[in-house]
Amino acid sequence: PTGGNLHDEL
Amino acid sequence: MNIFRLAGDMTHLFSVLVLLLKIHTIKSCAGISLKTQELYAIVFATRYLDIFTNHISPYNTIMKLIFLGSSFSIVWYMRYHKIVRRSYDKDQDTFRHYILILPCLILALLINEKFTFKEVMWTFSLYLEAVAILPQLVLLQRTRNIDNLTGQYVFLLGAYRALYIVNWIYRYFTEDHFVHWITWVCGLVQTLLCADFFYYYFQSWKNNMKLQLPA
Repeated sequence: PTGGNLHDEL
Repeated sequence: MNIFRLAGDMTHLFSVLVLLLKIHTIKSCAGISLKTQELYAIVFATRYLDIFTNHISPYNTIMKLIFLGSSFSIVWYMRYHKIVRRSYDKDQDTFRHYILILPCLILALLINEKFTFKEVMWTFSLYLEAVAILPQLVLLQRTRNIDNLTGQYVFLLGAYRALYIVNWIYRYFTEDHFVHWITWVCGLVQTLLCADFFYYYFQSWKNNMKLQLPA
């Protein structure tokens, strides 16, 4: 659960 | 990782491979905008600043390395390779791409998720990626006669972003993860910029004719 960017995408 | 994200990454990967294939085997970069390629190199360099500090998965790290390596090598080929660079349509590729960089940087400084160096750079890369295709689209419009590989390259690039949007929708409903609205807007802008090209691409495919953009 996150409100923001996990930066797990490219 | 869901199927849409994977499909998006794969079309992105294929778009780069198609371009490298064209450059490597045909030794030609005709119809390819160096301006767009330079912008993509900047996009990846500023987005993947966390490559060694933020470990997600081997898959992520490898893909990041591929995108960084391929974008910089494409720029190198187009600028310095003694055969490839001769095929570059320099006189047609006149879009002043640096005027895109500054507004993106200012926008990233003003609108971001967190005011840290890495976060601002990440946001800057999103803004820049959204508009980085513009010099390429302008060049396509100018040259009009588009060879197969160039057409496929732009098509795959557009498909990648469209699939990412489906991925965000999917993640929104299946995971608690939701992508920041900045990412949404950028992804939509990027996909819409390609929509016009998609139309003509499918037309030519349907009628089995060579891809040509209207004047």
